[in-house]
Amino acid sequence: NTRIITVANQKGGVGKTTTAVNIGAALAMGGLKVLLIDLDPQGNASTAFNVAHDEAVPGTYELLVEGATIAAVRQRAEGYPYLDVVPAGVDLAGAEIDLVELERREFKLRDAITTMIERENEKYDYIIIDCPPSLGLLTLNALIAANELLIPIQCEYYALEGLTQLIKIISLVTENTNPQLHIGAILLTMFDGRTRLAHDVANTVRSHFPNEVLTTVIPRAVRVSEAPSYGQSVLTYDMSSPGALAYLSAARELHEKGRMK
Amino acid sequence: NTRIITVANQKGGVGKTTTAVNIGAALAMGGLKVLLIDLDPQGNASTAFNVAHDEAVPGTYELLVEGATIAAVRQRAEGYPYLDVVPAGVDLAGAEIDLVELERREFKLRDAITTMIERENEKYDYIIIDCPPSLGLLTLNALIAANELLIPIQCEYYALEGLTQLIKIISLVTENTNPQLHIGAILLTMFDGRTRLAHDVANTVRSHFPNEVLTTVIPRAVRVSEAPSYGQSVLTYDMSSPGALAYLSAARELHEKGRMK
Ligand SMILES: Nc1ncnc2c1ncn2[C@@H]1O[C@H](COP(=O)(O)OP(=O)(O)OP(=O)(O)O)[C@@H](O)[C@H]1O
Ligand SMILES: Nc1ncnc2c1ncn2[C@@H]1O[C@H](COP(=O)(O)OP(=O)(O)OP(=O)(O)O)[C@@H](O)[C@H]1O
Ligand SMILES: [Mg+2]
Ligand SMILES: [Mg+2]
Repeated sequence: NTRIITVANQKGGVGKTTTAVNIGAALAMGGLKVLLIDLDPQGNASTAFNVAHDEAVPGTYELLVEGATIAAVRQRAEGYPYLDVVPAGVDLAGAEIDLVELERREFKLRDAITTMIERENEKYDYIIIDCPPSLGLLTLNALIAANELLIPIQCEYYALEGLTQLIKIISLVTENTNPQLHIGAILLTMFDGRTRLAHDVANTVRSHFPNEVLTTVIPRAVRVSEAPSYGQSVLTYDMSSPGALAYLSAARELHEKGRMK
Repeated sequence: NTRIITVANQKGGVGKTTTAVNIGAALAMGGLKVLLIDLDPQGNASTAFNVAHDEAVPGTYELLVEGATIAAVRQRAEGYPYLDVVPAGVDLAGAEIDLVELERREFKLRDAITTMIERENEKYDYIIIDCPPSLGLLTLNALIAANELLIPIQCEYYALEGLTQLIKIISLVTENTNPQLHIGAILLTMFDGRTRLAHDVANTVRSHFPNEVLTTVIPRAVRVSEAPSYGQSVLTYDMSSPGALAYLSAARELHEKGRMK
């Protein structure tokens, strides 16, 4: 059974891409087959794996708006035998407007994934979808395509504000279009143990979502933010650094948590 | 003459709200009349000044979609005699879809500001517009309403990626709808001098935009991120902290830079 996980949070800069990239890399390094779909017009997840995503390269735009198949647009991530990436080009910025007039506009991603799963014998163990920082048609497509949600929460004050809005959207999607969508996990990110603020935010989130918050907390660690400038995940950039160890542990915990269901 | 400054960058979490709030507060504490318009459905700028913005309170949604006047929706920020805020409620999330069918949908904000300036004797010295992390109709309204842009850039690798896209959008707006729009200033934020990455990014930005990058750099400083949880700007929360002194200096530099034109 393929686990389809959407990484979403409309608050900007909370670690969505960093989480999608490093969790995906950790699972693939552990031998699981992973597909990463970059749904953010900024294309940060594509950059993180050094996957070409300039205007000439087909990617998520062609998938959603032109009906291309996943097989036609995916690329193998260099150095990762079990990790494929559907890249996001700059043209994806126009997708939300182009999608508005199409039939089944919210189901385009789900339909593409369903077609792939039906046609291909070899299945992915994980499909991970990185979202932009908004609640528009791109993120809606991801919420409808997924069976679970991974929500990164930065240990900062503003990060709490948007959570109620996100929870509302999730229950709307669950009631209307995707009954299996649920919060699979919440990951606390950029935790700086020296500040009271970080502890306060972490405690607040844990008290509201005791079952969803992963025990592993990702520390603020400079090696994590350096890795993308080398086109690597932090796992290959500096495997024994605190950030890499935390993402390895988070991936293992997420994998275990899913098996228990 | 009222300076209308849009604070924009589609990359998430780079310090747009923190910059809009603290530059606005610094100018108002210096005796200048400031209007802050919150164009982000997350409503973080409204929260930062403890301005009510729940569903029952009129704000930016009514301004853009229902044709309300600025005078009807603005609120005075507590403790700031010269600072008014147009708050953003959760309903603003629906504005991009509701705007699509309206005539002059990209000019709604500009029209509202023009009407206010024509009708009122007492003018604002500054109008500052905080944008969401996307390049949709809300940010487009802000780009068309403004005469200059203030771009916060986080000293991180991904922050550079989105810059080319933003510059492209700005030149499209300048060519088609708002010829006076230009980059008034670029502000480097969350600079951590201990990391090579921060220095590399700062040097890259300075070499590409030598005239626009402000000399003042905002350090990463925990007091800056604590202030919003007390509904204050960092200037009133901890006036002598490194973050507050940096924002005071940035506001003074921005004000001087405008006068030299
Ligand atoms: N644990 C960490 N330690 C240090 N830096 C981090 C960490 N996680 C992420 N970062 C850095 O913080 C910034 C924001 O992270 P990231 O881009 O992954 O967030 P995002 O939610 O995907 O942003 P957006 O909303 O723009 O999509 C990036 O520059 C990233 O390198
Ligand atoms: N100089 C700083 N030092 C420490 N923390 C900061 C600094 N500037 C901003 N922050 C914190 O970083 C986070 C991101 O900043 P902010 O929310 O202002 O960015 P933004 O660009 O407005 O985000 P969004 O894209 O979601 O609108 C916030 O939690 C904020 O408190
Ligand atoms: Mg991202
Ligand atoms: Mg903001």
